[in-house]
Parts: sequence; structure tokens; C-alpha cells
Amino acid sequence: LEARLEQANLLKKVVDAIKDLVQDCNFDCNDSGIALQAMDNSHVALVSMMLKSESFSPFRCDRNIALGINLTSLQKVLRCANSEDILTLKAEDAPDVVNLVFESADSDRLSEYDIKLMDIDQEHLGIPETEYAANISMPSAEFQKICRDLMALSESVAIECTKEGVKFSCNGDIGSGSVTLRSHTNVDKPENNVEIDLTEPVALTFSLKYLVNFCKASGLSGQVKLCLSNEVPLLVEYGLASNSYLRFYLAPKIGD
Amino acid sequence: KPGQGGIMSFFKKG
Repeated sequence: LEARLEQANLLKKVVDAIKDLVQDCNFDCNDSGIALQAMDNSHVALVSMMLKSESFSPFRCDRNIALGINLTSLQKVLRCANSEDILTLKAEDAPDVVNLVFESADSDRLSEYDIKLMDIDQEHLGIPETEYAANISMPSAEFQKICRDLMALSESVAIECTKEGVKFSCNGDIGSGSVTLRSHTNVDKPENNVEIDLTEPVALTFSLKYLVNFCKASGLSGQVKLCLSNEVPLLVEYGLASNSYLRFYLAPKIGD
Repeated sequence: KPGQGGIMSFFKKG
């Protein structure tokens, strides 16, 4: 494997966003890119990252390899990069280590680190292609604020999507609260748009603890996409350049 | 209170 990423910062942000959910995981490398899929310890949430080969330049992966990496270790090494550094990831066939090289944009400094790999026996889950009943795009900072605000009142949030808009509501010991968003287009600042694409009304309840955790990815993308259908996990997607993505799935609460 | 189900009841191994 040899994969050069223009922004070391991108991988750093991804790792920062997921490392409280998952600790050790395989980075599956093949000629289409670098993918990661892992469940959190409680098996309630699933992280799925795809960095497509087009996100790298150049990208070369001659044989499929799984790089088992402890994310705390990876985070420590990625913190050694400067914010504008270019990152090249390298691994041999049947590797013991993954090699990370940081170059400063003006190329005067080159730093190099090896991280020991681990054998991780990870269960891979098949995620069915789903036509969701509601697809909501909204500013990622807005979603983060809603989740944090409602978590002050309750441990779970009901998300209801109708023709009227999307309503986030909660009920707790001190009282209740809700935030409703309607479709909204801002021509000057499209990152502030709220887009609601609905084929059928949806109402589901989710644990806010996980949603707040997912929102650590807000720095990766100005917009977040929420996809919901009744009785299936919520998909929270942060889109990255070149069709790469960071996705989180969260099982709904049941029997309300 | 609603209960929390696991993700594996939705996504199968494989």
C-alpha cells in the first residue's frame, strides 16, 4: 500500500471523531480505497468509513490488506503532524507495521512514524441497501447543537419527520423540549440549507449519548445527512471530498 | 421507558 493524502488533517479528524466509539479496528485496504467498519463495545452503533482511492493522489494497493490499528496509537502519531502536512501511508505485504510520513507543504521537513499493527478479529456486518423514508440534510453544527441541548434534559430524543418538517423532541425529569426545522434554502450560504426529502412520515427514538458522540465528526463537513425509516437504524452521514464518507448507524430504541 | 436494541439485529454478519 502507498497512499498519499493531501491533508493529514482529514485522517486526524476522522480518528478524533470515532475513537471514543471504537478502539481497535481494521483499515481494509484494496484498490478502491481504505475502508473501516466497526461496532462500538455495546453493539448499538456502527461506524463505517470509506476513503476512496480518488481521495488520495497517488493511491496504490497491489494486494488486499487489513491493517489492524489501535486508534489511540494512531491518534498519538497523527497529532505529530502539522495542520497543513501531507500524509503518506505505506504498508508492505503481510505487514507488522504501518508507516506514516508527514511532509510539510513547502517540503523542508519530513517526519516518519511506524505504528505496530495488531491482529483484530472483527465481525463484518452486511449493511443492506436501504431506500430511506426520510432523507434530511442540515448544517452539521445545527445538528450538534440540537443533540447537546436536548441531552441536558433527557437521555433520548424522538425524531419525527413529516411534511411540516423534522422535529427533535425529548422528555426528561426537569421538563421537555423540542426543536423543529423546516426546509430552508440559503442561496448565499448553501451550507446553511435544510433539505427534507420525505416519502413517508417517520417517528423514531434514539439515545442522545451516541448522537452527541457522532457529532464529533462535525468538523469534517458543513452538512450532515440523516436518513430514517421506521424500525431501522438511523444513518448519520458526513460526506467527504471525492465521494468518501464517514457514516454512523444507530439502532433505534424500541417499545416506547 | 423505551429499550435499546442492538445493531446486529438489523445488520447481519457476513
